[in-house]
Amino acid sequence: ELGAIGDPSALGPMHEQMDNLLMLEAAYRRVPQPKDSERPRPYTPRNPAITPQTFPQTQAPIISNPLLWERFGSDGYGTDTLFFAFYYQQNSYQQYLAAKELKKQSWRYHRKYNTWFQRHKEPKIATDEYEQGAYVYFDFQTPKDENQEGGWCQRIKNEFMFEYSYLE
Amino acid sequence: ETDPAGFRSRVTTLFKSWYQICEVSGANETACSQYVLHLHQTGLLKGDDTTESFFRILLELSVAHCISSEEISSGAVQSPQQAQSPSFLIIDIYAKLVFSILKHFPEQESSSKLFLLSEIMAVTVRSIQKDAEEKKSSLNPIPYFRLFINWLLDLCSLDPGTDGANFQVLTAFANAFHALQPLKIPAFSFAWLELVSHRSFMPKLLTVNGQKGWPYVQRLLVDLLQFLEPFLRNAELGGPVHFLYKGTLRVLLVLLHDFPEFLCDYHFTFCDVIPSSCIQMRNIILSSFPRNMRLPDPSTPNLKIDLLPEIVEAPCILSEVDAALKAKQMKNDVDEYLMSRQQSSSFLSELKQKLLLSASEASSAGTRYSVPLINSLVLYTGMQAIQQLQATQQLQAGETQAPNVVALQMFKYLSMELDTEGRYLFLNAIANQLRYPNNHTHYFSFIMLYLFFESDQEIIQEQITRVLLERLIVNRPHPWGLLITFIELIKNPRYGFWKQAFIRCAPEIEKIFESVARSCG
Amino acid sequence: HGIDLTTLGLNLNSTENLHKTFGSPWSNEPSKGDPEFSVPQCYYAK
Repeated sequence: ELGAIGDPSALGPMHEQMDNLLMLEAAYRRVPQPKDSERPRPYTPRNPAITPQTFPQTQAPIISNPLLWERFGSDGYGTDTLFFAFYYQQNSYQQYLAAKELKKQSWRYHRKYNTWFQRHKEPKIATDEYEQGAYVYFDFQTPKDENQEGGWCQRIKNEFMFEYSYLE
Repeated sequence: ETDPAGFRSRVTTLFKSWYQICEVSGANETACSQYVLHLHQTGLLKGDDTTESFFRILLELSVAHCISSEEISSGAVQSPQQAQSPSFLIIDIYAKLVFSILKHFPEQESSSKLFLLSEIMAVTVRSIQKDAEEKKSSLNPIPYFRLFINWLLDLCSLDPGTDGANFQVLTAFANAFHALQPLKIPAFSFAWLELVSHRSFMPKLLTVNGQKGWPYVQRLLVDLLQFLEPFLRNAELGGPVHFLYKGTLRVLLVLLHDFPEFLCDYHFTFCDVIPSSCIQMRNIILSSFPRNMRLPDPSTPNLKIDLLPEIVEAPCILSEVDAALKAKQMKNDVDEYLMSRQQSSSFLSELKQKLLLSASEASSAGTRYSVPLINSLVLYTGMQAIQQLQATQQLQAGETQAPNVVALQMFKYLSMELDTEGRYLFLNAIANQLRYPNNHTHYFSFIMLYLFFESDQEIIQEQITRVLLERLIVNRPHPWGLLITFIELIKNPRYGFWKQAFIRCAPEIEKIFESVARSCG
Repeated sequence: HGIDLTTLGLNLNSTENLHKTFGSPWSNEPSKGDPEFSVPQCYYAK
């Protein structure tokens, strides 16, 4: 009676307790399994490319590993892979991770232009509502005529005003 | 009462057309919103009895399909090990219908959406309760588990138009889970804990809208601990209880790691429902400390507790400390006694009796004493004493003189007059305040050491030692305040600890003290 | 004596929040598949 363990015989109304234990044992035989929660998030590419059946038909699990995207975001890898995932893997976990890495590198997403901007220099003007100055932005070069290929490139825009209301 | 004639077949037909939209045409947004508009225009979404019947029938159809699909597939396979998983197709379709209704609901103000959600939740809870009542231990919780998983993943991640909307969705779930708690539906317990602790639910309820969701999470944790308490009280845990206990430890560890302030601020409530035999589980709660705090190593030589800046700060306590005192109409007597400044013996002599439970209460509580009442009396009295001391600036750094005498008188009286069991619970109530550096830890550490020093009966010193030691010899974590109190007890010659006969009462006890002394530096 | 809580599959020294990958109270494994994420509507560029 000195210690922590109460007197077992003094348990609560036994019948209620026994009932609960029986029910709990029944529940124990039906503990939810991982598959009961899994909802394969079907990733349907916007423009699915039909590939030969011999090609992998599902994405490699590593593509959803945050560490992979941290490596893509780290020095020496450049940002093309991040932009590729952002614009070509929309609504996927990759897009989410790529955006996170771009943000870490001080890229800022402009909601109106659907474009990522990065300060090229310190802004000349900065108020609570906006900042203005020279920015690098990631853009798609539309082809001038049909026999030219469009392509992604980075450009510099001077005197750009980034209104914070458009900052995602 | 039964549904109107033909209503069930009407609902079935509507559900089939929803199935077509989802499965056949890939559930594009336009088709979904037109379907929802149709339901709205035909008056099925008003939130009246028709609405109630509509969703109840849909749920019955979905659950029946899920269960029958499991029976068919498991009937087909040879051994139970191969039992196939049930088909969640229709449950998922139904969950998606509710999600689409709430997403495309034509009435713009969110209040009618939230009203409809609470109606759907009420229908779901009533259906589960009815099913549990009828099926008892053969209840199949999985279809309902799957339904809630769908909703947690979809509804709780609805792009919150305003945090308020999202918060009200989360509290609608919290209320539903409270109604489905293990004490009410034991056969749903494992599914229930997985839902309540789900990463799409509990963390959001703890973070959306500041701390507004904390009382809901606290209530759900209390629901769980109250169910476990009678089983944990006598430490032999059979398979199912042990499994639920370990699951509870995992959830508490996630809270300890990610939301320590939540455990800190509600420690008093949780100590009321965790049986005193669950020492490690209680230590998890008591070891939590605010994330921005750095705790000095308790075994630092000559550590000056009194000089720590946090030691004079009062901890945040969100529990209602004096609730149990008020419930027993004792609060006024305690206040009078504390203000009286004289050592009125009538109050004290009656006190002991008041802490006892009636015979019937004692049998269900597994102890002759009201633990919540003792906890409330000890902490409330201590808080009043600390307030008075701080008011008179007596509780200065380095101050060693006896704090507020009247409170001390009460503690000393209880340590001497209570019987062994009562004293154990009383000392536990004090030890439950030995946490991270704050003025409660400081005060109650002093009280524990004072009672050891002042007592003229070895049994009291032995029990104080036992209460501290049994919390230290369990696996980690150990609360900081507990460690510094025990180190002070064994290191400060003032308490003459090593002269006590009981530390040599048996070889293994002697070994324990030697190893604890070593580990405490 | 309770149990060694580091054997419950949770990395208690992690600097990251545990709840993001908390799989279930019954398993030692973190949750499989993509943790919950949502991309804002404006990420859907033309």
